[in-house]
Amino acid sequence: KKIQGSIRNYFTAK
Amino acid sequence: MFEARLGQATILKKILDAIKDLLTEGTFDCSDSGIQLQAMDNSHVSLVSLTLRSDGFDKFRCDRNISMGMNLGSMAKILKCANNEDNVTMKAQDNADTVTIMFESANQEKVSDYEMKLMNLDQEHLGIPETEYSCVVRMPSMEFARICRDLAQFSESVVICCTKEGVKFTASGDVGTANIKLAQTGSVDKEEESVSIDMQEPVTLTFACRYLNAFTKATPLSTQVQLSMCADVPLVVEYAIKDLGYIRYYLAPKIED
Repeated sequence: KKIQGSIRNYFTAK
Repeated sequence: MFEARLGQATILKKILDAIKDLLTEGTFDCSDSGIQLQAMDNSHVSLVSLTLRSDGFDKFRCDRNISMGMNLGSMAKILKCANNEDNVTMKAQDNADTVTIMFESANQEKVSDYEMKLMNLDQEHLGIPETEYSCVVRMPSMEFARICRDLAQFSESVVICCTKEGVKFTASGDVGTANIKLAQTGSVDKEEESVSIDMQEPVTLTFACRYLNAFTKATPLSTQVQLSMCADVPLVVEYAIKDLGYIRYYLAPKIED
């Protein structure tokens, strides 16, 4: 089963 | 003082249509290089990045950098009041808490202006790393919209598989499995009808149909759409806005639980 990841996990806060 | 003028309100209407389903509000960061907006949707699954270059405007002046937080529903209401062919000008004083949006008919006989309250949005800006994408697909934007709409009937998710032979979109659900394959086009008369694939390595990724369908609201902005993919990183769906800039949507892939 696939789950939806968050975009935050891929980009860093500036 | 900030002032930006576009020859046709229709472009701004299309831009708003392309973001207002994903975002309820957004900050337009204005500088002498142009206008930028970056915001995540409410569930933090996707990110919208809009860039409008100052040289694409009929007139552009920005003495000091300003950030204008706007309710996009309110802005859409205002833009509804413009005719497509009207000139549109956005104006704000430095440190202002309102922005004025003015529409002028081509013959200057009708001039309307709308003052909208700005919002102080505490929006987090994300740094987007430079990525070498394994596959870059360019295809007609209408075709992409059609595929997303069709496949959403069968599943919440679509698997995009890109190889040098072509790109395949798959949706599996209770009804069964739907596959749509697109091969690279040979020579076509019109560039906007072509499908091209630039592949370094094959990629297979799974994405939520709901977001892909939201991105296709940008279809009226561009005849072509570009999909950039790489294993384990967000998909980039880019619509160029002719002579003005682009809108890019980043979508986190679905991953194994």
